[in-house]
Amino acid sequence: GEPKEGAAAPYNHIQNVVAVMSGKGGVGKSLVTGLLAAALSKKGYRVGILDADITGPSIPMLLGLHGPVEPGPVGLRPLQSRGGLKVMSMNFLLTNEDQPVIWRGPLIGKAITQLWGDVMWGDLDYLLVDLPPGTSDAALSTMQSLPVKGVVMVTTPQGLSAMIVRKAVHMTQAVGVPILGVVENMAYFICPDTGKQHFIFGPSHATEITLAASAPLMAQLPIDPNVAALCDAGHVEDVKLTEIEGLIE
Amino acid sequence: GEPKEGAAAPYNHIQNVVAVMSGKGGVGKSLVTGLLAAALSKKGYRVGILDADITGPSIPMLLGLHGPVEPGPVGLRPLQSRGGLKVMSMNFLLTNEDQPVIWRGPLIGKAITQLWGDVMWGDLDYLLVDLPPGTSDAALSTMQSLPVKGVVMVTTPQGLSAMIVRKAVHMTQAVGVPILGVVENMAYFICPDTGKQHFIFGPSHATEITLAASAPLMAQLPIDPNVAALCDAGHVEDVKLTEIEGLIE
Ligand SMILES: Nc1ncnc2c1ncn2[C@@H]1O[C@H](COP(=O)(O)OP(=O)(O)O)[C@@H](O)[C@H]1O
Ligand SMILES: Nc1ncnc2c1ncn2[C@@H]1O[C@H](COP(=O)(O)OP(=O)(O)O)[C@@H](O)[C@H]1O
Repeated sequence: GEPKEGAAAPYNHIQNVVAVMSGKGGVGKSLVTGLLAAALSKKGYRVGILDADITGPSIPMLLGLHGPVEPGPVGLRPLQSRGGLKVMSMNFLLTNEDQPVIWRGPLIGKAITQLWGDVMWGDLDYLLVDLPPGTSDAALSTMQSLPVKGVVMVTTPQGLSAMIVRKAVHMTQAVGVPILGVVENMAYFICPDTGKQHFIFGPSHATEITLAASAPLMAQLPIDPNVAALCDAGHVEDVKLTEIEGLIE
Repeated sequence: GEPKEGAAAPYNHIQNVVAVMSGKGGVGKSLVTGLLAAALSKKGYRVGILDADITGPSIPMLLGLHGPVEPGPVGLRPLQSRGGLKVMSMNFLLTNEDQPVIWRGPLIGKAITQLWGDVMWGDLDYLLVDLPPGTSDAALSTMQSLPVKGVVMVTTPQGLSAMIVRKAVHMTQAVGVPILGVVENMAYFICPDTGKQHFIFGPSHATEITLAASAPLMAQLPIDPNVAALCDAGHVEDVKLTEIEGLIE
């Protein structure tokens, strides 16, 4: 649909909006969003992250960012991460981060269009949108109200994940947005004692997604305790994985 | 709120409705729902599962169940698992399980009250409701339209999970439903070669949940490749974990 014009529209010049999606929860969408944003920023691009997970926002914690946000002349000013990413999330608007946002669909949809149109993003080469699980209000409002150029699909090896991610693939195709690529996360665990790979979540079902999406497998990320530790410490920008190069194509 | 009366209400006699929730996706809510239901059924209770994850239903795959469902005189007849669990899920109503359900909030809320009131559950000691991630329509409709006696909260070790699960705890408390206990999933991985425990997702933050919820830690489940394999094979009822005893208290 036609992107809604918010108060900050004249101030914002965003070249590419890319959504990170999966349909399934806990596969690593927020992690992949953080890794992708950090890698693009290191290459010199101006990058922002819109956390569209209104009731379960993880992006602020991954980047060690906390509210409140300052109002600007035409909209809210996004926070900036240590690496220079511009970030906006529902958690920045809460007085207490433990506070639940108990909103039904229509308010969720409205919140997303406000995080797009009423935030002073400024000049960005890329705005990454971290979508929550499901194919409901958040995903629909994002696809209908933002000029999404493409979607990165995130999955994990399990057959169960593949079944649900395929639903997200079919939704994305139904709204006519291209799928740029697929990232398989938690593909294996390397035992630090033996160096052996353990396929904890079973053999990969990523081909079921790449075929359904007609999109390439961009990367297969390992389960890495250092990644979890850096995420909990708010340092996702410091994660070093050789596979991240594959994310930037 | 007052439970809505569906067509099947006169036929259904359900003693206890228990919701399995987390707020965060991918922590193992569906797995815990399946384990809890199977353990209660083995003890001789009559158990049902209502899959309230309308856009991302995992329960059917964990139990190896597929639609279609048959209509009965006063409502839809639930399917039965190999272990005798009565199960109803959105996936049974789709012509193709890859099909996304692209519904906004109001339709999701309505679907949940129909899965409650228009299904011939019959006589059950326990009906477990597997909630999707988030604190939006599905959770609200469940808490407001079903007589939920209590909630089991599921988390994983990460600080990030604990922050989001605390939101679900505060939501549950806000609607006045007791929290029966907390299950921490993916607590550690035992290397098959060395027998050593690896805390892949870091040290446990479960105490942050048990304190916020004033509820006991019911179990800490390991990451077990056999569990993932049994889930993908539709045999969650065959999962053997010594920790499951703790789930039934
Ligand atoms: N490859 C990985 N290795 C280790 N931990 C991971 C990995 N991927 C994700 N995690 C952990 O799991 C958490 C959940 O991932 P997240 O990105 O929040 O998933 P989603 O956004 O899909 O719900 C992360 O915060 C991180 O702690
Ligand atoms: N303890 C575990 N060990 C191995 N695999 C697990 C474990 N818990 C969950 N899984 C895998 O992760 C998948 C996701 O869990 P699921 O129950 O669907 O999470 P949720 O319902 O919270 O999204 C399961 O299907 C299973 O394959």
